[in-house]
Amino acid sequence: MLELRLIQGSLLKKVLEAIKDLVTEANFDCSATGFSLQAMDSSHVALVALLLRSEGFDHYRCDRNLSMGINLNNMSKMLRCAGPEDIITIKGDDGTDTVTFMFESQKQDKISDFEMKLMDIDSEHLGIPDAEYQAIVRMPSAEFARICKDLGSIGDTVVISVTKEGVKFFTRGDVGSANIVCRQNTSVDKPEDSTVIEMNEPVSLTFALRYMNSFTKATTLSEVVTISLSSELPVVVEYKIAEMGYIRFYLAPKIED
Amino acid sequence: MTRQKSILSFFQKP
Repeated sequence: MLELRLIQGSLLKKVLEAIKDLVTEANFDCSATGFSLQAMDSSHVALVALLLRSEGFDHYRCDRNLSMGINLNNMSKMLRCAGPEDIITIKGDDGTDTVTFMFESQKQDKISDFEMKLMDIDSEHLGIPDAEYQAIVRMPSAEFARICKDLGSIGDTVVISVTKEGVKFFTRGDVGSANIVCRQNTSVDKPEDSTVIEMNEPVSLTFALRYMNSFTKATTLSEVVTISLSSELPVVVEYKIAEMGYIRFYLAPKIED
Repeated sequence: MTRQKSILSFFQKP
C-alpha cells in the first residue's frame, strides 16, 4: 500500500517537466526514506537522481519498498491535468499494474482520479561514489539557464573553467566564439542572488550544451543551482527542492582525443 | 576533436 500526499502538488508537476525530455522511462522507487528515481538518458551520457524525502509529504505511507515503472511522458500528461494549486496524492498497491494520481482543489470542491498503467522497466541503480570536488559554484539558477541558452545559440559544447578570478563559460561555433565570466558576488540582502565559488584547485571541463540546456528545465524548482566540478568526473548540476530533497543531474565530460 | 565519455565509465553497475 502506497499513499503519498503532497500539498504543494506543483512541485511534482515541475519535477516531471524537468526530467521528461531527458529520460523517457524510469522506475520510481518508494521507501521509508522517500520517493526517488535514478535514470540515465538513452545515450548513457547523463544521469538524473531525484529525491523527495518522506518528511516533505503531508502524508506518507509506504508499507514496503515499491518500484513503479513509469513512462514519464505519460505521467507528465496526467500531471498537467492537475491545477497549479492542487494537492496531489500518489496511490499504489503491491501487485497491481497501475498507479493513481488524485488531484484535490484547495477548497476540496473538485477531486479527480487519474489512473495510469505501469510498465516493467529493466534498470540497475548505478553506484555514485562520494567525491571531493575541485570546485563548487553556487549561482542564481536563472543566470545559469540564461548562459546555457545564450551559448547554445553559438556552439555545441561549453568549457567551464573555475579559477580564482571566477567561473568562465566558453563556447565556439561556426559564427564565432563567446566567453562569459561570472565573478564571486555575495549579496547579503538576497543570498539567492549571490554567486559563490569554492575552489580547492582550478578546473576546466568540456560538456555538451544540449544536455546542460535540458537540465535547466529544473530552474523553476530552485532559485539557486550548484555546479560541482572535478577533472575526470561527471559534473553535478543540483537543484534543491525546498525542504524536500533535490534533483541532481550528472553529465559525463567530453575529452580531447 | 573531443569525444563524449559515457556516464558508465564513471559510475559502476552493482
